[in-house]
Amino acid sequence: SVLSDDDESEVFTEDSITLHSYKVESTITSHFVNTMIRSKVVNNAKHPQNIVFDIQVPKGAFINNFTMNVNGITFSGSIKEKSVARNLYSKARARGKAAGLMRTNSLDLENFKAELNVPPGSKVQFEIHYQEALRRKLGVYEHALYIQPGRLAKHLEVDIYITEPQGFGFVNVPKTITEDFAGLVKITKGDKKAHISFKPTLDEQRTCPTCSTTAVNGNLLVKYDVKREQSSHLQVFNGYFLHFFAPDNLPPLPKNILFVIDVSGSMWGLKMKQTVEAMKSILEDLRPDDQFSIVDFNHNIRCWKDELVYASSVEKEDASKYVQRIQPNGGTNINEALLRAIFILKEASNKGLLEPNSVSLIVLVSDGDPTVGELKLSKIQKNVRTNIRDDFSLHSLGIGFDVDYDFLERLAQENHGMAQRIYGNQDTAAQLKEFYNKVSTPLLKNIVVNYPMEAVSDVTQNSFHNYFKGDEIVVAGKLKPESVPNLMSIINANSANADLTYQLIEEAEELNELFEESKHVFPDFARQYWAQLTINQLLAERNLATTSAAKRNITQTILQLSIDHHFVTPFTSLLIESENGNERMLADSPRDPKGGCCQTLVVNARVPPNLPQPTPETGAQQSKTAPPDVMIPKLVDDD
Amino acid sequence: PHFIINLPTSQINVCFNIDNQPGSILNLVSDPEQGIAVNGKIIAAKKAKSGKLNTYFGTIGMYFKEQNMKIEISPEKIIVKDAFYSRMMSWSESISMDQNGFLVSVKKNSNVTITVNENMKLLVVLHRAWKKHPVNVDFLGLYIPNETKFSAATHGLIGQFRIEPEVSVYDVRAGTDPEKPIATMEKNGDKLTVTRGTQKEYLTHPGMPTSVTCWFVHNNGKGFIDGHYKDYIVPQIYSFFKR
Repeated sequence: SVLSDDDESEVFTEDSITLHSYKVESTITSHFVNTMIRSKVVNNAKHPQNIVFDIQVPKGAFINNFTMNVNGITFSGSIKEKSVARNLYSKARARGKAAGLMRTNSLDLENFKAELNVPPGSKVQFEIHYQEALRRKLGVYEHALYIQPGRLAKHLEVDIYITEPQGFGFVNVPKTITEDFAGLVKITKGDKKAHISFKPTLDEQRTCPTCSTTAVNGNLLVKYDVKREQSSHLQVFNGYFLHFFAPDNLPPLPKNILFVIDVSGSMWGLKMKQTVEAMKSILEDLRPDDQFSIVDFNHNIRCWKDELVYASSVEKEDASKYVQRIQPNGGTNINEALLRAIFILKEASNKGLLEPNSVSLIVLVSDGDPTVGELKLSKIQKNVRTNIRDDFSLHSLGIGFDVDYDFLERLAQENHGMAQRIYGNQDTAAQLKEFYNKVSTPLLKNIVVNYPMEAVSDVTQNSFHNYFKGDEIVVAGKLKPESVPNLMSIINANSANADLTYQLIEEAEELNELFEESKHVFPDFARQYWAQLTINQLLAERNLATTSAAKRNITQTILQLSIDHHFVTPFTSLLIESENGNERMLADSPRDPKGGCCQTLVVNARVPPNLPQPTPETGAQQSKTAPPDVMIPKLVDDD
Repeated sequence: PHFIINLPTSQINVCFNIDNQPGSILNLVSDPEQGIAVNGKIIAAKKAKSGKLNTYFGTIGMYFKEQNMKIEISPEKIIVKDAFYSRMMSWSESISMDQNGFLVSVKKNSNVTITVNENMKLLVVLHRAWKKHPVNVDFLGLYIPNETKFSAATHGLIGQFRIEPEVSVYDVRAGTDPEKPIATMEKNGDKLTVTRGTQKEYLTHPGMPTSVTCWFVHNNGKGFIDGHYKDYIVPQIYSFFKR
């Protein structure tokens, strides 16, 4: 990964900055992605200029390295505990040897931006690595790459290599940056390996034949699934195991579902219109053995029916008419609305009206903070937690920008549910419907995955409330060194009116052969997958910890794992420094205090006057960060 | 398909073949009192071998009237249906399903055991052929342990032997094939000529056949089974045998 001048052809640009090459490579191994983005830039001007490396990282991915090479001087990254990294960074800053790095949040992405002031004739190479475990949703794994070189690149190359030991069910590329590039994206697919490549020439990149601007700016999206001949698949590799469980061909469990819909004034307009559209379609999809009701709330709580009713066509039509008549206005009383929903479910359960193997769900749709009744978020969480029963789950959908998504996510996490941000736009109905589809078909409940104690250790979460069609349960762990060559697992679960037991025996190191013959395999996939799962579960556990001592212990574990596995997490920073340690940069994990809006976390520039022009979205937040000397410590250390 | 009937009192095994048209369904067990029917659907090999087209059981159907359970087992899949649900299980994984004392247990690529209230056990064994084999096809074998409790009214090609018939074999003599002596079998007073032979049994060591020595009854078990083999043809995979 060093600079080379193998091609002397010129790309004329107004600012005399040449993008020599832009390479993106994703290696997906058993649904675990290791992505590298490398950019080589030359300042051909006769004066110093700012060079920006600006990329987008999917939320949920962990950055695990960033390196730079400026005129032969290599800056390499190391993961350190936040305060340690900050102290080192501060020292460099005091000597004027700190460079700018910025991470910001947008809706489903994080922006990562490095900005350098580069002397004339200088060459710079940026390289970032991030890793991500793909989550199966509605029967599909999705991998998105955001290709934005920013200017014409002499060499532009995007490669996605996929290796799936189970073999492919299908692979397709529904988004090819723009439709014009569809013909340039090549897909090569074998039984267990696939390669997607995109290598446009300089002329093919141009927005028009005589333009010096690039048309390459957008998503390259790959969707695929693996073959599902077996309900579960155990992969043992390099001392770690991954267990993927995704049974199909099971009859759906009946569900008892309470829709709790925010109809406060802020929902007025497009959001309500789209919510109504989604609800009409959702109601239509309820099955006759499902029971449901609707609670709509502003400052008051209203119910379509005070108890659950079976989803007959008459009831569904009546509910649909009710939803269409809703006129949003007033405040937001989330606390009372949720307690009412819980009460309705509990009443039905106490009266024996719920099917024995049914699944009970509350789906909360809200677009804002509570403004009426209980306002303290922690009190609402506590009220819900103490009232809800362990076999109910609460799922939260946050619509728009003003919603406190962290709060909704905590509510869901604490109560066995999922949370999802819904963007308030023309697509809202489709997003709501998609979320509903994820939970609309419960296939199993009370799933417990067991392994022989003497063979494994450090097993991630192994019991799950529900399994929904199209989803996938993943359990990972370490193999004990003295364990036998075969790993066995037994999965117990309740299906509709029957108990199921799945038994699986997998030979350890069975994957060696496949991986040895594959050039493009990420050899650490099992180890890093395990670490990501463990860290994410610990982060969720930390949210629920009731004592500060417990919280501290979890923090310490996450910190150690982040350092051992080289991940930037909320408790670590990536310190990027030159070989002699004279010059430093810092990358932190951005927080998400209020959801959608972009927030600058670390802004520091060795040459501050040429910061990028604030966009309408980022402007307000960026202005808050000046002067950096005052704001940086507070923002970086705000845990 | 071939049948091996173990007669513990006589301490002999009797075997016979039933050659019938592919697609026809034979009743194997019919217990009207307990409401249990077990049937097998005939499939044929891909082509004839030495002038003979071998036939096998391609689907085994079981109906448990009391529990309202229907099980259809084929080399492709196992389907379990009750009054409300239909579940499909695959041969490619080990899975068991427990539903109110009714246990269906699939052993990966090997067999399915159906246990009902612990006093009835039926085993279906999968025989996989090489996919590109020019002649052989995948087929199934059914094993019913002697301990399985069927009622006195039970009939069917296998079920009729729930009560062991009085069988004796004597006058063993050389046949046309010196390797296979012939003998006289007397069953409940009737006499027939049988040939010494061996058949493969897969119960003891799954996947590894054990040779079972038996007295072979010719002409589709004529004289050993009750009536004619065509009497056992039933219209549906869950039908009961009707006399």
